[in-house]
Amino acid sequence: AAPKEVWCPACGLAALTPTTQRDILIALAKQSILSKLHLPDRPNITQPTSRGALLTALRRMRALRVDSAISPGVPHDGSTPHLHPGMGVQEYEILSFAESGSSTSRSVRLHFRFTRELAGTEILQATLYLFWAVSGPGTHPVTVRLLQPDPAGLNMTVASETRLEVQRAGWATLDVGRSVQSLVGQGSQRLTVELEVAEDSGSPLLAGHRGSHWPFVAAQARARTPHRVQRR
Amino acid sequence: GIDCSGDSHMCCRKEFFVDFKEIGWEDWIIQPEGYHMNYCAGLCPLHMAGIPGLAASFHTAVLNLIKANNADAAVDSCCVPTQRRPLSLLYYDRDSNIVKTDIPDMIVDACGCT
Repeated sequence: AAPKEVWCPACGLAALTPTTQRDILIALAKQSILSKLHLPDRPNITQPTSRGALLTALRRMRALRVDSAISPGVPHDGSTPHLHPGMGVQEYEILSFAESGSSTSRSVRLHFRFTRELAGTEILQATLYLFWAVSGPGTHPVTVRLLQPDPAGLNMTVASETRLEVQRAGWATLDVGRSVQSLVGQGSQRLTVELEVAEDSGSPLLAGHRGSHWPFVAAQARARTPHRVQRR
Repeated sequence: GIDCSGDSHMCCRKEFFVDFKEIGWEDWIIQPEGYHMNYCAGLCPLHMAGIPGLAASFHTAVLNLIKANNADAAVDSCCVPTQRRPLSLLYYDRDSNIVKTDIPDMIVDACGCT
C-alpha cells in the first residue's frame, strides 16, 4: 500500500506506489511493441549497418520512387507496383544488406536474409541494388543469377537468370519481387544472388566497393488480412 | 479530451513516456527515441456518459436515453481512448535487416466516457 492511504479513483483499490506503477507500465509497453512486431523478444544486433550504407540506401530508394512516380512503368516481372497503402493494414519496408558468400576469380555470391516474421506477409515489391565499380573502357557482360534452396533445402536451384552489359560505374537495380515472394512463401529465409563475369577480369562489382556502396535489397510487405468468408 | 492534472478523479488522459535509452532498447530501435504510452484513467459517473472527446450531441443523446429508460440505477460508464494514432518505428529485426513500419492505434491522443 502507498505511504498514505491513496486509493485508485477508478477501482477503489489501494493505489500502487509510483515506482511499481512505472515498472508495470514499462513492462506493458515492451510487451505491446514486441507483440505488434511479432517478435518473441528484443533482437540482439550482431552487425549494425554503417550510417553511410543506411543513408545511401535510403537515398537510392527515394530516387527510385521519384523515378517510378514520374514514369510508373510496370516492373520487369509484371507485378503491379504498390501504389496505394492499404487502409489500417500494417505495412513494412525492409532493407536487407548483403552478406558475402563464396567467390572465385569470375564470380561472387551474396546472401540476403528475410526474417521469419515475414512469413505471414505479402511481398508487394522487392528491388536488388548493385553498385558497379567498372574500370576500363568497353562493356562488361555480367550474368546475375537468383538462387534459392530446393524444397528439400539440399541444393540451390536457379530461380532466374539475367544477362547485363555493364558500361559505366554506378548503381543498377533489378526487380526480385517474385523470387522474394516465393522464398517467403516457402518459409525459407535466404535469397542468394550470384554474379558471374565472362572473362577473367574480376567481378566489376567487387572492385573498389565498400561501406556505402554495399549491395542491398529493398522490399515492401503488407500483413495478410484474414480472408473474408464470402456469405452465400 | 482532458489531460489528467492535479488530483482530479474524473476520466482523463495520463501521459507516460517510455524512453528507449532508459530501457536499453536504443541499440535495436533506430527511430524514434521513445514511445508515448498514454492511457485513460478516472471515473465516468452517470452525468458524464458520452463526454468528452465525442460529439456534444452524443452526450445529450446518451443522457436522454438514460432518462427515457429510467436507468437511474445504471452503473458508471467507462473511461476509454476516443482518439489514437500509429507509432512509426525504424528498427533492426532478428537478421539485422532494417525495417520501417507504422503500428496502428498505439498512441492515445484523447480519452472519454462511453
